[in-house]
Amino acid sequence: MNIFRLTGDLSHLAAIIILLLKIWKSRSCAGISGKSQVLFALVFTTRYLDLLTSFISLYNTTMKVIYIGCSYATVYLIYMKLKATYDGNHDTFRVEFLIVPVGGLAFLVNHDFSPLEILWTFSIYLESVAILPQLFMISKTGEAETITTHYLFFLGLYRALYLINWIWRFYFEGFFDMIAIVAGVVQTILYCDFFYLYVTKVLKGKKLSLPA
Amino acid sequence: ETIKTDKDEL
Repeated sequence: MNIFRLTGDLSHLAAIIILLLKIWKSRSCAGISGKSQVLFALVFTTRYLDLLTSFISLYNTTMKVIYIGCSYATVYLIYMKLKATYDGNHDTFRVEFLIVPVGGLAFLVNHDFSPLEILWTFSIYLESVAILPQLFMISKTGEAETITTHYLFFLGLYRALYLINWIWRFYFEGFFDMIAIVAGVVQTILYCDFFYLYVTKVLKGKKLSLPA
Repeated sequence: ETIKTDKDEL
């Protein structure tokens, strides 16, 4: 464990908590893409099946349980409890265009052709594009609530910190996982446009609104 | 050499 990975995990945890609290307190999921949240729940489910097979550390197990619990709670709020506030007309990204290619790629490019490893690879590839429905929805509505932009900032920051963690681990431990690194780079690049808007607008107190 | 330790990352 190094400071970059720990900060990355805490940033990820912050994002997940911010979103869940925002929806719970405002009793509304307006502006939130339910499709992205379903994809994240799928990412955690397929990646953390090893909760049932191996124990790595209390920290590792605790965080995985929190991630899975919060992501399913968020999906539950969006599609069940607060369904009336879900903005389905703007959440129209075709997720099958993500899941099918990612599923195929996981079968073709992986470290080991075993069920757990293929599911882990699928989850790594899926996570790198899971935010697309959310970004697409913001481009369609042309704006995002400020709290939603903070959620996206911490979510994007987490994988960027993981990239530094992988540089650190390669240099100090010789650890190197090409699949996670390439997917992490793609994932972080997808946030660049948003990061620019976040820094130039939200941090200056303006509302994030895209040129309609 | 590049080793693939067990999946210890989240």
